[in-house]
Amino acid sequence: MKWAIALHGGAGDISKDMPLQKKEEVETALSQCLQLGISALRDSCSAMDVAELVVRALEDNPLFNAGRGSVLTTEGTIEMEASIMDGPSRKCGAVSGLTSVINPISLARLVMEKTPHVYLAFAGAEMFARQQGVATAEPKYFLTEKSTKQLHAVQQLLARQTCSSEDITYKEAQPTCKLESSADVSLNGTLSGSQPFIGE
Amino acid sequence: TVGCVVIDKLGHCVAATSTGGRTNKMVGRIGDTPLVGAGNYANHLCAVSATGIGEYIIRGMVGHNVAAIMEYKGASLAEAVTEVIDKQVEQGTTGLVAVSSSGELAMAFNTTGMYRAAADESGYYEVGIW
Repeated sequence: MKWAIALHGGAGDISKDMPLQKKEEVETALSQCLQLGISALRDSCSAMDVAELVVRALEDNPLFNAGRGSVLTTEGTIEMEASIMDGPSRKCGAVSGLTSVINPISLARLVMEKTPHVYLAFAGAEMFARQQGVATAEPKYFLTEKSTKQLHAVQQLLARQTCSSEDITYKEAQPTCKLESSADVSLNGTLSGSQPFIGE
Repeated sequence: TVGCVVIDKLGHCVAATSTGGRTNKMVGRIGDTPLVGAGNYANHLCAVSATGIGEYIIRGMVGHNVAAIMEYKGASLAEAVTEVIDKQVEQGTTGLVAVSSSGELAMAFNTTGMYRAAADESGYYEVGIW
């Protein structure tokens, strides 16, 4: 068999007017994560180890929306999710509602390997993380200037809408919302076209 | 969202996905990433990691659908991915990376862009945004 690897760092309404410096930063980061995976595969690491390694690197990079640099909830808190799945055995592990685990993907793998379960969430997942001794951090580690600005931008945008508050909270879940066009709010929650790209 | 799919020299497929979700999400919201078969899935035929608006990816059961089209329709990875991204999910909502157990790679999206990169043992190497 020949090895192969693919990775992503998010999809959405990515403006082609992205500043060149930002574009280069993103491409460099993607390339570095890919090289990490290639080197591990050349060293005959298993697919499981390589997938975890690469996702950890992506989580550690604040350019991407996972781990450090995760977006904020309506309350300004962090809630992260991850899952990992092994094809041949269909073993899998998933976590959500994490607030302190630096690398959620590694905790997901521990759920798969160390428990009889598939999915742990919120307080239970945090407790499991403590039991397993995985690395954790205070909220300030995950917060970035970008994520804070994003939240304020989205909340200001929503506050300006003319429809009632229960209609605008989640546009895609509320078909009666008066935000007519998907171009009104991009996947990253900012005004399309009128604001610089700031990531998913 | 970030994600990675890998097939190693033993023909083992794995998918891994991690995310913080979307800005201003409700407290307690669960996205597609941890839901097996939605934003992350792998079986004996392929591994898939998705990204985009989670609610659409959950409704489309994107990861499992790619595998199911391969398994039951006998489609290639590229055909299955095209079917899902172009026809089965809302346009402007979804992207994914996938690898098959035969080493085929796919990166597809119906949004304006997706941060992505891929390589294989033959020397193929790609990094892209749009």
